[in-house]
Amino acid sequence: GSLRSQDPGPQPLELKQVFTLFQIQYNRSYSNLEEYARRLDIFAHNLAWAQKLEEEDLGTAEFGVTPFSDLTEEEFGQLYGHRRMDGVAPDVGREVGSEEWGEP
Amino acid sequence: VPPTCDWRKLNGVISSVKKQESCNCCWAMAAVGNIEAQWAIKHHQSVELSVQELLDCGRCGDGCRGGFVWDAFITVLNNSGLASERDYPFQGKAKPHRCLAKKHKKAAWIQDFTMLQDNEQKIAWYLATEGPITVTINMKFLRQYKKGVLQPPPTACDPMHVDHSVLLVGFGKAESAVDRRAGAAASQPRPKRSIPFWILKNSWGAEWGEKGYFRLYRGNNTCGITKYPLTARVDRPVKKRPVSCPP
Repeated sequence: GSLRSQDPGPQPLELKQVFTLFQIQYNRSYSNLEEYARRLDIFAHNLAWAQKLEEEDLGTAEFGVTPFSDLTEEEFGQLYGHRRMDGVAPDVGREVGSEEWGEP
Repeated sequence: VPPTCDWRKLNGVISSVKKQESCNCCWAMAAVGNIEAQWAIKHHQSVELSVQELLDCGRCGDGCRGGFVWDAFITVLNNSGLASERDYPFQGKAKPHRCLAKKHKKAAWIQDFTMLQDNEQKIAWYLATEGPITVTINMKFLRQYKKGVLQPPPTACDPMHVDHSVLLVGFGKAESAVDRRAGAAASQPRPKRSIPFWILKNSWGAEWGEKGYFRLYRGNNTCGITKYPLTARVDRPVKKRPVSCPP
């Protein structure tokens, strides 16, 4: 659930436990201990960032653990990013197909 | 403009939430979602169309490296239609040199495509009276989004830097007792605040967000939602009465 709704407890879940839940939920596994430690670190960073986003959001949005919580910003951008579309839209003036209407 | 609109509630209009996997094809999934919805509304026939055909047959080469919604529509126009998802299924990677468009029957086709004015009232009107529209937004706040109405601080989500295409499928208002605006004292009793929002279909799978959807604040061009509102036209042009300009 959202970070905000995490009631104090007795104690909030340990980061590793939350990470283990993430791994189970999104079927993640890591090839070695070093990779595991690196992903855990990224996960912690992303959780902290999510908490900041939630504090700053002016609406009702909740942020937290998602399928991308073990990815860095760069990795996520490469996987799901998009060509930059700001600036001038490329020229689309090109002859388009046949002029008949209706059936193909 | 009606107070609320949600095309998901009309059976057969909005197809299941797709998942890009490791392919940058949000532009193709948004365009296909738009054509599916427009076709179902105008022809009363539910279809699921091929994203893979757009990835393989687009004029910009490898569709998994990103693309533009208008190119998707041009590809559909050039191919005189689009195959069904069943005939030409999604594979998560593009084969730009193996376009199989000619091998499959066309399950739907479009007459034209258009870009709407960058005005949220007009976009809402078109959405409510014609059907879902593709939009392209700044996706900065989506990665860690879980639920609720996204309303980033106005300067935090650059409306000029749009990098993710999604499908606009509805709008509404949410009541919120939480007031996170600057200066709002937590201890003071708060009147309920009505938050207008857009409903958007993403292409990151159903486990992300609100079952694959997310809601974005409506009214101040949040994250650049009015920059490229594009939609295909699937119905025949209605014969217009001739007009003549006064001499």
